[in-house]
Amino acid sequence: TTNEKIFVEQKLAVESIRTFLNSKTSYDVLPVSYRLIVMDTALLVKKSLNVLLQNNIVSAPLWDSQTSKFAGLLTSSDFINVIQYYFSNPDKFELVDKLQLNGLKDIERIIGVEPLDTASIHPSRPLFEACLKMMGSRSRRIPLIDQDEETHREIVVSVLTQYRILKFVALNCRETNFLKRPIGELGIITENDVKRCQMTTPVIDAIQLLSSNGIASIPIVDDNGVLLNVYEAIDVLGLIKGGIYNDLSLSVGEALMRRSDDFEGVYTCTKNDKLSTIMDNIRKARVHRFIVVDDAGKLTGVLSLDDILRYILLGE
Amino acid sequence: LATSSIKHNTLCVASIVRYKQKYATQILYAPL
Amino acid sequence: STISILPTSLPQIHRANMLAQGFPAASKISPLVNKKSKTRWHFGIRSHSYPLDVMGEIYIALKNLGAEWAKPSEEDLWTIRVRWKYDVEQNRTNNEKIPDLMKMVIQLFQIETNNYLVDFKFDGWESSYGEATRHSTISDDEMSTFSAYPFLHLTTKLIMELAVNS
Repeated sequence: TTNEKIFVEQKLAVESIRTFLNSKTSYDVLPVSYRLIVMDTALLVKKSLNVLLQNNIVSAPLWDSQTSKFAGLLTSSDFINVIQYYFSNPDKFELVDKLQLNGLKDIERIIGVEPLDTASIHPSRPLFEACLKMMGSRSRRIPLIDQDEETHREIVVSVLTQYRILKFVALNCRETNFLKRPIGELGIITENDVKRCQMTTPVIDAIQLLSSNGIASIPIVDDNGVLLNVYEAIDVLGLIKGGIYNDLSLSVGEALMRRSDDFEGVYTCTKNDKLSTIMDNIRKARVHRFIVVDDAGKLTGVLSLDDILRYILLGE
Repeated sequence: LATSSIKHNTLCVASIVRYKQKYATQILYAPL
Repeated sequence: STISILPTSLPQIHRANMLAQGFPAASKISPLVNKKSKTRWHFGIRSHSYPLDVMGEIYIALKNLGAEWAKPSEEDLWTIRVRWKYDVEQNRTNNEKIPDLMKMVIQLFQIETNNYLVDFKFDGWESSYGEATRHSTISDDEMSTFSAYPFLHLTTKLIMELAVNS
């Protein structure tokens, strides 16, 4: 029957994509020429925020010039930790203002959060292996580390993200066109206990939800559960731009007014959509998640890039 | 070596390095 | 496909809704200007000082930073061949010898009248314990994994020293 045909085609397509991911290395994903922004761990946290915003990036590898070693990744989680620390210690503004990047570990320890376990991998390892390693770490990205041939010192070659890998698959694997089963049948949507808030929720509560659940976005719904927007972890960067922490008293709706006008909007889908069209959208746009809604626009779940990648690597 | 003007007491230097057959512009931001 | 972009999430529409609902801070919050301030790059660092003064400042900065340099030849006063101990906590695994002397060539160029450029170039590694490093054997073409970070780090120290001194 048609359904059986679709089922078999999807299974074969997934296997073919896996073969592709095993046949390529992380090095293959790198453009012929690219730039990599790295920050010295002696830089002030508030300066590093300027650097990220100025370069329109949300993360950067850190370099410890004392040890001449890669010192992990700066991500939005670090700024969320600093905000939580400051919110609990409002008298410590001086310390926060003078905090250097190499002090972020102390902040993690003080507020009792798990450090982001940044795995890394050699650029010449199979892409499939890099994806597996990345799924094990919460940072949703994986640094590619090699060694200087002569001094054996570490080189941060680049950082791969789930988005970059899925885009690479969407651009290079025609088999994605055969992923025609409805995503509601694949068991990959996060539907139970989806964290959500309302426009009037204090933004600090939304930030707490992001941090305590290890998630990167919080859907915003109205009184009837209809989806209105999403508060994303990277929105935090705009909230404390310039090292100003006064806006923590804002509501989520007010904080979202900080978003720049080139924000492309929140992508939604329904359970009947297929991974073929999902991958089509990833190929064409900068989309980092799909919020699943029902016909009335009510929130029913979240489909993250992690969910999609996990299915491609391990599903079926 | 490429440099950009010092802003907010932050120095930014870069150099373009060949990594195997690809070219990485490695950019380092350091405090002045 | 029922994939779409949520209209109420577009910044302009969100802002209009917030103002319409009379959120207190709404009128005061401006969107982040994603100014893509393209970083303007220069080769090396520029100087309008008198050439010999520039060279003097560089020698003083190198001296303050503990670097050493080859005696300049009469013909070429505008090039400095530097050797600089790259002092980092080396957790030497099986006490392998890591080359620890970075060589750098610093050269003054005249762009136009009263406009000069100081260029910094990486020039290989040496070992303070005398061993000839493999750099001499590996040709630049074969060298395929080179870390620029130590070079970038030392040039930031030199530029800071020059900036602070001047």
